[in-house]
Amino acid sequence: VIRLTDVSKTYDTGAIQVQALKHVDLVINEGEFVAIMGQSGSGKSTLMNILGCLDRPTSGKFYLGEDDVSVMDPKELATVRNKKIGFVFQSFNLIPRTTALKNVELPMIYARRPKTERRRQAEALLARVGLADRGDHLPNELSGGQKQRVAIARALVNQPQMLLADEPTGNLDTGSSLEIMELFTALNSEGVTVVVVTHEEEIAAYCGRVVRFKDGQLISDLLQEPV
Amino acid sequence: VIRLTDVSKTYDTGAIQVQALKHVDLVINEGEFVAIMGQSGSGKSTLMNILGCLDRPTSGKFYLGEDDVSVMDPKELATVRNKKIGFVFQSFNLIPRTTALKNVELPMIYARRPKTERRRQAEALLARVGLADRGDHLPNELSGGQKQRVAIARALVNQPQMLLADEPTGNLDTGSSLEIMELFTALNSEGVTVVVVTHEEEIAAYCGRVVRFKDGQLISDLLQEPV
Ligand SMILES: Nc1ncnc2c1ncn2[C@@H]1O[C@H](COP(=O)(O)OP(=O)(O)OP(=O)(O)O)[C@@H](O)[C@H]1O
Ligand SMILES: Nc1ncnc2c1ncn2[C@@H]1O[C@H](COP(=O)(O)OP(=O)(O)OP(=O)(O)O)[C@@H](O)[C@H]1O
Ligand SMILES: [Mg+2]
Ligand SMILES: [Mg+2]
Repeated sequence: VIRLTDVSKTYDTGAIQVQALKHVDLVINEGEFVAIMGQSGSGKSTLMNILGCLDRPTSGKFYLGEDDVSVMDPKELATVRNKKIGFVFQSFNLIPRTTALKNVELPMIYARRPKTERRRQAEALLARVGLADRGDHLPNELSGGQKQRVAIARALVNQPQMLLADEPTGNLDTGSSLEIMELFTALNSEGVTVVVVTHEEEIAAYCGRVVRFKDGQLISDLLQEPV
Repeated sequence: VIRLTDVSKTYDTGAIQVQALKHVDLVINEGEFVAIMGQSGSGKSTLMNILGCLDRPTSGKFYLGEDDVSVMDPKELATVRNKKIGFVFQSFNLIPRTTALKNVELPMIYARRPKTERRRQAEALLARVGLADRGDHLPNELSGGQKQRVAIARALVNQPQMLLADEPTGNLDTGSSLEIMELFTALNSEGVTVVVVTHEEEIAAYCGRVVRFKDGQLISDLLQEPV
């Protein structure tokens, strides 16, 4: 269970001050499939970075289950990040001079999984996202949508309890997008909590709930029948 | 006028060989508004890099107007790239430690335009894409869709004859996407040739022609009534 209570986030870099999130209250229960929508610049990635324990709120409380994340020690936080959360970044964040296969294996190296197991799991996930024949390519030898799919495979490789995906289909054709959403739906039916940022209504249609942001504020939160 | 005749592109990096484009014939006349569509990995960005004089075909001919691009000298080619073509990269390619405003001014520096003129034009274009208040942000202080819009502004700043945009709305909400397509439509009505790679039918609907790729081959080329 994720609980954000009166969460605000201000970026303050001297000359620049931006209130990216303003007094956000949000509860996401285990097993939900939630879409986050809103205009460009409305705070979606900022929210995802907080949920993914990659950044901290400026004010307010963030609970993961019973735990107040702001008082977790760094070791505890790293364990949550590496083992419980799978994160697909909006700009993929692949390691440049590292093959697709090695990029997907990386989280398993942090989780200290055995070498043969890592290899097998990475190959299986690359095949699952349609990239079985691209494992030995470097990121700059992959198309935009292929990089995006490597980032998705990498997020799934430690079988996370929660998947946070920031615009996971932004660079994908319709066919590939629907395949990815089918994959997320399958994971969700196995109990994985899935939160997806998207700007496409056909993608949000796979979710059971749509939360909308505008200028850093949560402006609507509606349940729906997934398509 | 762009003329590709029997153009193929193979990426050959020792262990890896990929035929990204196979025997492509394509003519785009001045003033057209063309959408390029196709699955992830089907060769669209490869095509755009060739059209933008950023990469060369492995075989076949590429004519820009009367000129065979393969026999142009580097100085001529640089002039075409910097002054006649505006290019929006799929991954934006902004300069990291440089403000949005400076990123947009960069092509005008190469074109040796006066400082005051550069500043005014850059500010006007940032305002046009809705980022008037983000000029002093660095790329890592911008949202995904904001970075994309800076890349669009930068492509327009030398008033190019041809605009090549690779997935220019991939990170934009519907409202911002339609604003960008209205902007491109306005430019096209002023005589700018516009070629847009997109995977969204609602975006392709703004174009007068849709060219589709599959596995490196051009599989269909149809005129349509723009919406
Ligand atoms: N430098 C490279 N070396 C080897 N293969 C490459 C290289 N760049 C691209 N490729 C391969 O060439 C094919 C075409 O790539 P391209 O980037 O043109 O696809 P695309 O249609 O733009 O895809 P997307 O919609 O995912 O952006 C892909 O299968 C890709 O893996
Ligand atoms: N490091 C930073 N410093 C200053 N401002 C920032 C920083 N990061 C983001 N911002 C600003 O915070 C606001 C919210 O950014 P965020 O990335 O969360 O938006 P978003 O909803 O994900 O947008 P998009 O749909 O374009 O990806 C934006 O206006 C952005 O300019
Ligand atoms: Mg974002
Ligand atoms: Mg591409």
